[in-house]
Amino acid sequence: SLTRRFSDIWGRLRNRKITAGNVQETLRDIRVALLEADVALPVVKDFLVKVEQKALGEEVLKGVNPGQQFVETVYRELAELMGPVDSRIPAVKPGPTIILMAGLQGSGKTTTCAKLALLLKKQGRRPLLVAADIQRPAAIDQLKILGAQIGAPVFSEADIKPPQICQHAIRHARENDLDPVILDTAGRLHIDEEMMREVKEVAHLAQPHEIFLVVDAMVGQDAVRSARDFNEQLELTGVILTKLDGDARGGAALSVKSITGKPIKFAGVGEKVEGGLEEFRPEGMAQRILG
Amino acid sequence: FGLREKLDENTLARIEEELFVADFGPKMVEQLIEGEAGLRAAWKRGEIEQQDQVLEFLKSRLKAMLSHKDLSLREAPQPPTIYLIAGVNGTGKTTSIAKLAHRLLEEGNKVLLAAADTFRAAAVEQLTIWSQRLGIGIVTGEANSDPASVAFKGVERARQEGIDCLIVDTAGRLHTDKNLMRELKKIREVLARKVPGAPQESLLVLDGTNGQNAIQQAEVFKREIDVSGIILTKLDGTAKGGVVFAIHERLEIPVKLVGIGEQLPDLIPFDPGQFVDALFE
Ligand SMILES: Nc1nc2c(ncn2[C@@H]2O[C@H](COP(=O)(O)OP(=O)(O)OP(=O)(O)O)[C@@H](O)[C@H]2O)c(=O)[nH]1
Ligand SMILES: Nc1nc2c(ncn2[C@@H]2O[C@H](COP(=O)(O)OP(=O)(O)OP(=O)(O)O)[C@@H](O)[C@H]2O)c(=O)[nH]1
Ligand SMILES: [Mg+2]
Ligand SMILES: [Mg+2]
Repeated sequence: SLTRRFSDIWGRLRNRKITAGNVQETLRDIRVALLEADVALPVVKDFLVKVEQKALGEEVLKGVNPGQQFVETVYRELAELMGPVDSRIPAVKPGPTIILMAGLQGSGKTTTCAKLALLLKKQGRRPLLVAADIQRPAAIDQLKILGAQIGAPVFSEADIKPPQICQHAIRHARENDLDPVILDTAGRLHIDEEMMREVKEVAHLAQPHEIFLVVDAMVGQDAVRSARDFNEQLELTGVILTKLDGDARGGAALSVKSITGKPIKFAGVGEKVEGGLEEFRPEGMAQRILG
Repeated sequence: FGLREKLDENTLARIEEELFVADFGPKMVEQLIEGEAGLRAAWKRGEIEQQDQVLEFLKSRLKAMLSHKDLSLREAPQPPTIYLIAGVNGTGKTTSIAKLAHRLLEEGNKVLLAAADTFRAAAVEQLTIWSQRLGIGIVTGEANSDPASVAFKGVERARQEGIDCLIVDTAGRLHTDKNLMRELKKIREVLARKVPGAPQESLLVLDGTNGQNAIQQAEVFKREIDVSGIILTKLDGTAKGGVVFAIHERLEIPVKLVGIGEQLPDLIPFDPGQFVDALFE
């Protein structure tokens, strides 16, 4: 693990001060660890610069192993970069609060919509799920089944396009005092102009208060490209990282936060809707990324 | 890369970056640049001197790494040929099955699908819609029933109807979930016991946007169901799929098919030459 490696290197150092020279070797180890963890290369570079500045600016505390102190600095810097977290979804007045889920194919949007609805139900809200993915075979069925599992209504309407489905759903929510409205959309490539135009139109008509980018924790270097493009096209308000119950190191968390500046609010931690969504914890994520 | 300019440290650094961004991972990058058969060694030996030679040298090395005896899909000596499809959640298994069925139909085969994902919401409905679009049969089971029993029924019906190829869909599962991996292993055993030599292919569907975790996935799935090939999906995006080199080298699993979109025609045979060229585009 990185901690043990650091202790070995620093154990050999007798200096009281962390110097530019002895920091270099450790930075190389951190670089490898971060790249192994799928943190995007440009993000790794920026991070190493930040950490080097922090480390060189610190006086080694008395009685503390300089290696240990350096590791603490790295963890802290990583956790701080991925935080802070505010996962509250305030009820907007006048309602309803509108939440849009967007992201690449298969990232976990539909399941996450249901998970979020369940979370909000438990907080006393009355969420409405909206089946605005009309192209994936049985996507509407999927959301309806999940909605039935958690006792949340699902809005769908045939023969119209996603932007209009969302408009009608919001009207339906208003008329039936349902809040928030969670809009499930089709998976799409950030380089698919037509599909990006469609989701922008959904956002334009629905005027969401929250726009979440749903990202698979296993995603590699491509995380920065897709996140940057989605962020440029949509006013993202947050990110949800899914499939964290696997063993992917999840460097995408740092990549996405760095490139978009948008907070990661929730973590998908299971296939089941019940218990499958937690508030995102930067400290836990920092440990995981550094291995 | 300057055609006549001399190779220098900066060139190596730029290539290194490109390899990282393509998801090669630090170990593989180290090997390709600093290893015995790497770029730096070739440079020292005088094998490559100009910048334009570097890319050609690297590409030929990469193409050689992907050379594999057989990239075609195995067929059974007599029908039905059985393909088992597995992988982590959301990688594109169900859609890839529809595309594969489409290819096999175009080649004149009679194809049958088995919807052995009995767990996920609307998984059976999803594959059923594809089977209707393809005009082929599908075997299904009760929700939450034993997926192995659906696979079993699939084989029986394939035999009854003189089917050339049976494709078995399974639920997405994390390789870290011991119970689910055991369930998958059981599905494979049921197929093997029912039809000697089956499944002719155990195909792991990997999401092309995955990073280094794809290697762990391949390792565990190989151990549990002896993966015979990979379907690498979503290469129509911007991800390059560089992890396949580590998978190929360490586990000797070949990529056989590539997904390049969400519709039936969007599945192509893996072409190592094209794949390597695309890495640097
Ligand atoms: N293990 C695990 N599986 C998850 C998680 N979130 C979603 N999944 C699974 O991932 C797969 C894809 O989830 P979906 O909700 O269909 O993904 P999607 O983004 O809506 O997919 P598209 O609409 O096709 O783009 C399903 O098998 C889900 O059960 C998670 O946090 N952990
Ligand atoms: N762009 C693109 N999308 C793809 C490709 N293959 C699959 N998809 C999309 O990825 C999403 C997930 O596909 P599925 O076939 O449901 O994936 P799965 O592995 O069966 O998912 P689970 O059964 O939930 O584990 C869908 O939106 C597909 O249309 C591909 O090659 N390119
Ligand atoms: Mg969906
Ligand atoms: Mg599926």
